[in-house]
Amino acid sequence: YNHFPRKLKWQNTNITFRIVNYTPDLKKSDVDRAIRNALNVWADVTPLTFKKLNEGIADIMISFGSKEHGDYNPFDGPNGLLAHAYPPGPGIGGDTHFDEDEHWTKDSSTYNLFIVAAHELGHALGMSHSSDPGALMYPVYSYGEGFPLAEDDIEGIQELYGPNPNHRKVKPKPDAPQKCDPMLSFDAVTELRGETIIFKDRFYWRIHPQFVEPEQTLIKNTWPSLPNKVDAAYENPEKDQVFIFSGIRMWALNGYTLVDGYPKYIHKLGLPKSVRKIDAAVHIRETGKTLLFTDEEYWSYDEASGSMDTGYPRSIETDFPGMGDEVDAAAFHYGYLYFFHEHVQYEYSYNSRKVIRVLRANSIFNC
Amino acid sequence: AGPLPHDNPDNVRLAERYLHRFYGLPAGLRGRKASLDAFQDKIKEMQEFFKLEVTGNLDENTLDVMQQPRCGVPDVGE
Repeated sequence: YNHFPRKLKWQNTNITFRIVNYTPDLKKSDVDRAIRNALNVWADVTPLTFKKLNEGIADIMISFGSKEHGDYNPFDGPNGLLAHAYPPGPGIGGDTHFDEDEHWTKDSSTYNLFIVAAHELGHALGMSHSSDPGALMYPVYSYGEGFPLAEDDIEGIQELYGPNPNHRKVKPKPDAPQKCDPMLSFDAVTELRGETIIFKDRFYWRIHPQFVEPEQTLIKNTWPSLPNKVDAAYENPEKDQVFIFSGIRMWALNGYTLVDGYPKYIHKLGLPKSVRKIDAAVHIRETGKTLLFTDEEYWSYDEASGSMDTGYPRSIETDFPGMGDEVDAAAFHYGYLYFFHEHVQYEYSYNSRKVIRVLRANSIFNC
Repeated sequence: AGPLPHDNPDNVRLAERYLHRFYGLPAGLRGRKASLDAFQDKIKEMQEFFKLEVTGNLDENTLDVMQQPRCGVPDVGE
């Protein structure tokens, strides 16, 4: 998190706000609710209280405007800049402006007013931009459900105002995982047209052979309709599709585009109804088989016939000796299977049927 | 292969506007060398903030981030 220079903050904890005008995109009551809820997000974790004024000058004056809207800090039409706010202070300090050229919503379509308002009101209270992509104060818009503050945001605002004396219970979003954390584990790993995609919590890393640094992004930023947690993923290069599993549902991607007709139930693959989650999936190009790992067993799916092979499930421990009995994620490169479990990665020779090397999971990032 | 992103004048204009707005890239006419140095320094600052590869070059990843919808408050307080 970051603060503004000189750590600008309100000198008292009773702050007033006024909604000067309303967007026609939403009902007035929806705007009122979005702003009130956005203020409550910050009130939940600080001693701050917010009182609404219907006339006169409030500390935080909230308005919707287009292009040049009176502060010589113009908006730019649809998309691009969504809103801005001024740090605490007299006059324009604390004022919060939304670009009326955006389409404001109360759901995940286009721009959710509550999410943008919570971010902007963070500025109005003294928070500058965070470089943590999981933080509300990260400068790029992303839609998410639940309590929008991350630990990072809470630490930042409490450094200015202290905690809420009433100890309100909130469920902050965890900070973005750090790629070189020695205890880092993965949720899922897949190839995607020559790139490697690694899912962890609400995020994924994209490793491109021509980029030195992996790129970390929120799953929802790229695929808003995917769930926040991915259990397994694999690429079938013949179909040019990546399959993503979460719980009993699966999605297909063609490139970065979601394929129509999904989500489907994983049981359509031929898994029994007792399987509620796939831990890891990997496609073996040479055999045309996809291995699906569930708890301590694995299944073999024949891509050509679209059916499960008979004789499965089989024990992971028996068929892949040397690497324990559970798998978080799996990948296949040049005759080697790479199994990830907790913070360890096992390099397993598919031909000689043994573990060749044991590495840290994040050695994939050159950590 | 198409031209590199930084060769495209539209991309350079987009980057200049972005850096001017969010990273305090100084406006005005300056010597070519000084101007290029300032541009690259500001790109590096932006790449560091967004945890991109810090090259000072206007690569595809950097342009992608510049084109995402965002808040209008500068990323650097000063």
